Amino acid sequence: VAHAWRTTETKWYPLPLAVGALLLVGLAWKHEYQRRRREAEVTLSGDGEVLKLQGPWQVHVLGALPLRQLSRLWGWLNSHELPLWLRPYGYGFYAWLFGVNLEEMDPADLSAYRSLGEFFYRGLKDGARPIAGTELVSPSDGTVVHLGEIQANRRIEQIKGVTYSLDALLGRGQSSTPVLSPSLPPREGTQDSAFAEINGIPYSLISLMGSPSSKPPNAPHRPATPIKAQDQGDRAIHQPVGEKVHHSVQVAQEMGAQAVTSLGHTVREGNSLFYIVVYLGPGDYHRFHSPASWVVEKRRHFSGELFSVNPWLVSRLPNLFVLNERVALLGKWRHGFFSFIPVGATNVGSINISFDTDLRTNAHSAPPVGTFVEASYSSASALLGGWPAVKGEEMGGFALG
Amino acid sequence: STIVLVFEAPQRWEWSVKPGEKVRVGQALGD
Repeated sequence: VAHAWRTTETKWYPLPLAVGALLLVGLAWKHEYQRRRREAEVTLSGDGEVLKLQGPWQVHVLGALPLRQLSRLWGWLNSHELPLWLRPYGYGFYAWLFGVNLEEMDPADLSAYRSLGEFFYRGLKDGARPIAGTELVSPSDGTVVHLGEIQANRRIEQIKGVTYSLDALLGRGQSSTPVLSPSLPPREGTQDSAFAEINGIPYSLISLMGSPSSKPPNAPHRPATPIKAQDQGDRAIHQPVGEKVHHSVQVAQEMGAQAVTSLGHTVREGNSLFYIVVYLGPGDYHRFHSPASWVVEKRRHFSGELFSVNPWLVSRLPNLFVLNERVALLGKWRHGFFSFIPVGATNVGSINISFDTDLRTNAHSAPPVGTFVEASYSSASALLGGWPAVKGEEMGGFALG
Repeated sequence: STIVLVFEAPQRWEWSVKPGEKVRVGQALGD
């Protein structure tokens, strides 16, 4: 053996591509496995619960995959420009497969979309989605997964009998990193009396805030629903203009443990916390709109996994919405606390917020699971203390990868 | 992808939709 070791000539050959690819996948898997082991004991839940991957064997198989890397690879593949002749066939097949309504999209010409990623993030024609006059409207196309009232234990029901913590979803306490102040575009005048009911600011002042003559540089080229002044004069105004909202800690304590600590607010007397979960399928329009007129005060970006969020997995993987990467927009509306939480998934790992171009989701070097980076929008409006989101206005969307 | 809304509202809040129902942007969810 010693003789052979010394005298045998070494010849080097290039590895076949398949072997090289296998080696790379193996290395990625090892890296992911080690990362998961390190993070396995992270306490994600606000009530001290240690969250671990649990469920049937399919869940563990999914958990072993490098989902974030796969998501970014998927996005990269779908950002490539397709040849002009292929576009109508390719997108037409996608539309047939997932039930996309091609007649309502804008532009209507399929060859105008350079890549599948662009087609996926398509816009809609004006008037395709009328906005209902009721207080809360759907922020997106999709299917209602669950809805209800949050009880005093501050847990949200994922499926029957399986819950996750409200504090884990929205974050509790302060971010471990400094609070960011993203550069926000100048805000157009907002003529919506609902804002007067939020902060008790005279309606006349609200209509003048921002820079009426300037358009946000990163505003979508044409929102699906134009922003218009809304006549909400038929609403009962529950408090006189100019009077500050009184949040009574004592009242909240009497009601039980309902305090919304994520913003330091407490629930008003006679109010409760409610939730609704909307799932967007692959064929759905993937931009989201403001479900009400409200003020976005903070953004919390939670790093996390990118499991699929289809109803099948929702019913099998507890704490799915707390494990996944998400952006929690926190603020207030006329009844008090309001939050809007887009949750990413494997195929749609990128969450865009139209007015916050500093936000980067599904990044290569993500901070540890369970932590969040906080940004304050207080500079958007000195009067309202945040970004005024008008009901029906486009707020952002989900992009492939 | 999924969107979760968590909000405060009067206890007399009434939903206009139910689980499993298809919704579209701008459709009433509750009042």
